Amino acid sequence: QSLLSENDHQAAHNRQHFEQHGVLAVNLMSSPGSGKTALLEQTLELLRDRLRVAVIVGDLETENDAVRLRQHGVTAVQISTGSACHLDAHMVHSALHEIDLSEIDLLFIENVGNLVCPASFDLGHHRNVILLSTTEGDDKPAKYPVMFRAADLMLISKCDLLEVLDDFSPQRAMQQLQQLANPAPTLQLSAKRGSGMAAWIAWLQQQLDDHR
Amino acid sequence: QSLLSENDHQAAHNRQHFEQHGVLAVNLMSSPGSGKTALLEQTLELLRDRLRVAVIVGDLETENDAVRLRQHGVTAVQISTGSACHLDAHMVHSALHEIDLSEIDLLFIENVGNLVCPASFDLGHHRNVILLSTTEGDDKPAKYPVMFRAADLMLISKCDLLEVLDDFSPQRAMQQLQQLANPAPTLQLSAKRGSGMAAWIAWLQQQLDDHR
Ligand SMILES: Nc1nc2c(ncn2[C@@H]2O[C@H](COP(=O)(O)OP(=O)(O)OP(=O)(O)O)[C@@H](O)[C@H]2O)c(=O)[nH]1
Ligand SMILES: Nc1nc2c(ncn2[C@@H]2O[C@H](COP(=O)(O)OP(=O)(O)OP(=O)(O)O)[C@@H](O)[C@H]2O)c(=O)[nH]1
Ligand SMILES: [Mg+2]
Ligand SMILES: [Mg+2]
Ligand SMILES: [Zn+2]
Ligand SMILES: [Zn+2]
Repeated sequence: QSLLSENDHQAAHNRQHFEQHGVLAVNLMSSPGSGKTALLEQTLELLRDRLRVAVIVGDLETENDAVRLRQHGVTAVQISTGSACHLDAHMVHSALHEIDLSEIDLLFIENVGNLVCPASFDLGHHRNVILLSTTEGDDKPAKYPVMFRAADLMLISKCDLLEVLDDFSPQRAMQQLQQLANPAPTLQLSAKRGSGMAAWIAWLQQQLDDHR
Repeated sequence: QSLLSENDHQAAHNRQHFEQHGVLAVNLMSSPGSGKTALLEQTLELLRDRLRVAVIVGDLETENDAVRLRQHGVTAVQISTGSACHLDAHMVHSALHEIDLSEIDLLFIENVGNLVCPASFDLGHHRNVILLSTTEGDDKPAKYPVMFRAADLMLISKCDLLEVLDDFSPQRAMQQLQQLANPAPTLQLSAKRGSGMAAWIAWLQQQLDDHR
């Protein structure tokens, strides 16, 4: 227990940094390969000239994701976790030293691809956004409840593939989220085709307005 | 460290059970939704009347996977891990009490969908088989090296979708596995279409023969 409470202490400290500059921090979680980075790449293009954004991204190894994100003209700090299966508040805090929070409105934290442990570590952030890709199966909210109970928004990603998949039902996935007694909304989108992205951008803008 | 050594102690005990009955135990790991259960369903059909098989399957919650597997006429024991992101040797040991090892040749252990922690827990098994689905991206071996270094075989699953995906390269995924200094073979298959399944069945038969 003391491991988490130490983390919570650090998370509260991180949150002070965010409040001081009116920054909304969004924690993006999913299975590996659900499309977190692809979504962020499209999001950064759509927010260009609207909101000032930076990204912290966690992976066991490689700078792959940060390199992809920097191509869209933003600060992207890569955290290499080594063998840890999730980001924690200390890791995020040291990454914050590389970001000038007075220069941004919105901070995305792309967590390590994992549908279990990341949900238990407060990073000091304000919203949990969970991606569920159409290729993983619609039973994931029931099978990985710790994560989906923590969702403020569920994004069903890769919806362009629905036309070639025969057994993913967005309704079933949404029903399972509700059965977890989580009233969070669900949006369907495709980062590749751009469908559903306007509703996602509107949700982000709304959260930022509420936060301020 | 004592957590792992206690686990290793229990794993050695589990292995004694397997050796006593000449059973090969295969640990199946992947991201959530990569197709572990679908692969097992097809495998059970192809091994019917050839080998005697049982399955232990781990998930945080639900009996979904065990129910699917039992429809193929085998014993399938569901372990509900609660919030643990991986199976450990103790969980597998208590599940063994529900299986008569003198009646089987091959035991599959379908681990919790997670590309990090399951690789670190010896269950007493003999082979690690890692699934990487074409829909997750071919960069996973480099980004999740702890898991892919532990692979005895990498299976690229859902290969029927390659015709609609524009950026997954099986060669790139295989190169990345080799860059981890892991000489493990790679097989490409589709549980849905049946392609590549014969080579997978042949590999299993070979491992069982070597083991005995
Ligand atoms: N068809 C389709 N494929 C997508 C979409 N979004 C992402 N992908 C594919 O999904 C794979 C993984 O995408 P990433 O953006 O790297 O996923 P990620 O969640 O960031 O992966 P990790 O950071 O490794 O957990 C890649 O092959 C992408 O091309 C989409 O909207 N439609
Ligand atoms: N196109 C295609 N889809 C597949 C294939 N194998 C599995 N799927 C789909 O992938 C999704 C997940 O399959 P599962 O077998 O439940 O995957 P899993 O790895 O057992 O999932 P967890 O146990 O939850 O980690 C389902 O929607 C399946 O229909 C395949 O060979 N081709
Ligand atoms: Mg990514
Ligand atoms: Mg399964
Ligand atoms: Zn973990
Ligand atoms: Zn025993």
